[in-house]
Amino acid sequence: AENPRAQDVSMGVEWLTRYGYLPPADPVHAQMQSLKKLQDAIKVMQRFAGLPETGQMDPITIATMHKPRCSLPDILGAAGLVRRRRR
Amino acid sequence: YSLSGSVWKKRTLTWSIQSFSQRSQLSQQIVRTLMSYALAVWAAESGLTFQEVNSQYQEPDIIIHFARAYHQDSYPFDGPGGTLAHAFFPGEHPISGDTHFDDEETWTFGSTDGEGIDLFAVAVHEFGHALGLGHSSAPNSIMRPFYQGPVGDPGTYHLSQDDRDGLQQLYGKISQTPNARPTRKPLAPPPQPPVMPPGSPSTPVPDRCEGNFDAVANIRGEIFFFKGPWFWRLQPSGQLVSPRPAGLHRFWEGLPTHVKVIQAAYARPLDGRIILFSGPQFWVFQERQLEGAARPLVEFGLPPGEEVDAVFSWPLNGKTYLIRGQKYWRYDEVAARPDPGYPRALSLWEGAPFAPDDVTVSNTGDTYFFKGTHFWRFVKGSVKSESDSPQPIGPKWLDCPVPNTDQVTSPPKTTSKTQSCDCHCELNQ
Repeated sequence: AENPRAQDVSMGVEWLTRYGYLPPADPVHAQMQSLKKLQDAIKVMQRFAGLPETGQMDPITIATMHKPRCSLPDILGAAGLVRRRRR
Repeated sequence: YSLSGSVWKKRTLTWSIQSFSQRSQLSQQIVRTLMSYALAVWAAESGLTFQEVNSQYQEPDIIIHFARAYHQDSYPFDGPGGTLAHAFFPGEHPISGDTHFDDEETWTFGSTDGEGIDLFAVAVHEFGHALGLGHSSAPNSIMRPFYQGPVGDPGTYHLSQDDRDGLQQLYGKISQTPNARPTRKPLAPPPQPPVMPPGSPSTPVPDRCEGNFDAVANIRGEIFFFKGPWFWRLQPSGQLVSPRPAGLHRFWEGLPTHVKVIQAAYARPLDGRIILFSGPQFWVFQERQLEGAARPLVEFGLPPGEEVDAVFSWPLNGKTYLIRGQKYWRYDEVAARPDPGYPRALSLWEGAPFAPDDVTVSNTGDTYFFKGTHFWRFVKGSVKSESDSPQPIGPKWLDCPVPNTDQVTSPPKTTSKTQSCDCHCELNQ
């Protein structure tokens, strides 16, 4: 498959983090996701979206990330967002 | 399906629309009716009741807003497309259960040209969150995170099996009541209750408030109550994961189907393995998965063919106690062998019931004996039951009402309690 654009990868990682597929960025240490972790996260996202589980940031996966959706994380806990209930 | 971990403790929930869409073609009346129908979808499968109230006089459980951009909840909307809506899980906070729709979407109902976003479909999804469901990856689930278009007539729409399973895991299923249907004039004939297949979550389940559990165990801070092929889970917070029990074989993967009753259970402190006992055998689980085959109880030092009533690990000495009738054995986990000199008389535990249903140690270190509808408490490290023992299990552990005095059964016979004595205490006892 054609390599995705850097902007798409960047957007994808941000998207996967926002919806709980990847752990949130560590505020203290710069960290880099391993390729395996990223591919696993993409596969799980693809399962939720009903896409072939390739683990690749392919065009259909990128397009799906732009689809309308509910803003709660798909994977609870990792994002730690939805448990905040402050008005 | 996935569960958020929170659930409403009441069965009647109030709702109100606090702000309507400013730009939608849908009238306020249509929006109210669609919300009513979207809630009724969930009510029809759970027995929950939804009551629309005037928020001027009463704080509703579910407050519905149409809002745009930043709207004071840390999850700003983003204009047309992208984020459509969100809802907050059940809880005690004022915002719990509240459901917000992005007012910059083009909300539609019954649109056949594919234009706009179907409000009913999104509302059903969001109310699933407001009731405690997370997102699902099941193909037909309304709880899939992506918008998948209109779902058809609100009057005939019903949840997929995956959604029903998740909902009924949270709230159980009871017979449909008239209140479960919308009180407004229907847009279409109301949905018929679906025919449930055998073995579905609608199968009759035992009443947890009747006690008489087969086994009780503290597994990683949660107390599991086993009864027949079912079990309930009590979270460390004291809240039931669900009032409806989970199926034994759906959870404990690999447990042979012929095992219908768990007679005792405990979590092995050394390695966290979970041990389930039934008949003269036991099974070892890592997490939910079975490890290896059934093993005989003789490994714990019991005679061949002997069964156990109760098993627990005592934090005071790290040893595992196995009780049968009026006697008990002790097992040394570190040495991986039974301690010599057993069985001994259960009377070591003063005031304990004979042949307890099970024994477990709470997160605070107290030891609890369970039998019938009662429990006996032994404070941390003590082998003498507390003076207020026994007490009914239901109100303390399982969110059950206090039994009427005429319903109270007399507690079973217990080991004798010493008043005062000139005791000689042996170190190994």
